[in-house]
Amino acid sequence: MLEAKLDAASQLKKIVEAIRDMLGECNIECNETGLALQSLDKSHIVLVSLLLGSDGFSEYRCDRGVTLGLNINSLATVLRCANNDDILTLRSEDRANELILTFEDSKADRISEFNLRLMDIDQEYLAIPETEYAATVVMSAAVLQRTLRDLSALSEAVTIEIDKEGIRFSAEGDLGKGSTHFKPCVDMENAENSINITLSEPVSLSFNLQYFSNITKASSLSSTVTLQMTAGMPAQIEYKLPSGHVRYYFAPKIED
Amino acid sequence: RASQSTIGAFFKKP
Repeated sequence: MLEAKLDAASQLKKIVEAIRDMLGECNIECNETGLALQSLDKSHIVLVSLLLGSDGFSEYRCDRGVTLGLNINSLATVLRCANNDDILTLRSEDRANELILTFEDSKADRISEFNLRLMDIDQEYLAIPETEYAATVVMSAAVLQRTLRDLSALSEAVTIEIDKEGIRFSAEGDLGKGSTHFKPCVDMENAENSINITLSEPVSLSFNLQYFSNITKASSLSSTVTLQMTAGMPAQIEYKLPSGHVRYYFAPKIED
Repeated sequence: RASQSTIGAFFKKP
């Protein structure tokens, strides 16, 4: 069986909000090390990989592997019934057909319980290759989100160029073109505003901005985001969690 | 012209 407790329901609410627009139904695999999810979005452009280590829970118990086949939007609907600071418990018996969620306020004078029906989902898993990326950029998650939102007014695609001078985002559409360039920098007072670039060779890739905008909904999970790119390969975009991560593998646009 | 690729073109089933 699975029994996992979080001190604040907001932790799971934010994670689910970060993936719900891309994923429909998917399996969450639970074992003694924690919860994991790997799923393609409906268009197969983004692969979402979520890891929630058992250390990230205030209490965690899972003696035997459990697969939770869930509709992510149904999970989001139920989670909306929890207050952000409620204590959240997830429970599922071995081979059960439901996930039980309880929400308690800190004084434990209100307890809500919801049972979510589980589904048998025949899901494809892909092998994510171990890769040394040509360029790695760590930057503010909010700044990345803002930059992409601005450029989406111009075009449906963004080109990202990374070289030793910095990272450049550009877009071109019917009304004209625009770009934002960030130089590597260290902000001693607000470390999350630093821009750190590690590079073995310059890279330029283009991406669909609508999907990118869905990815950056994870910005509430972490102050920084790690963007990794290699020419002609999907980008890896990672938001770190206290114990785990949400990673997106994002297929680029390729010149014909 | 650029066309959108899919993840399946890069990552294979194990």
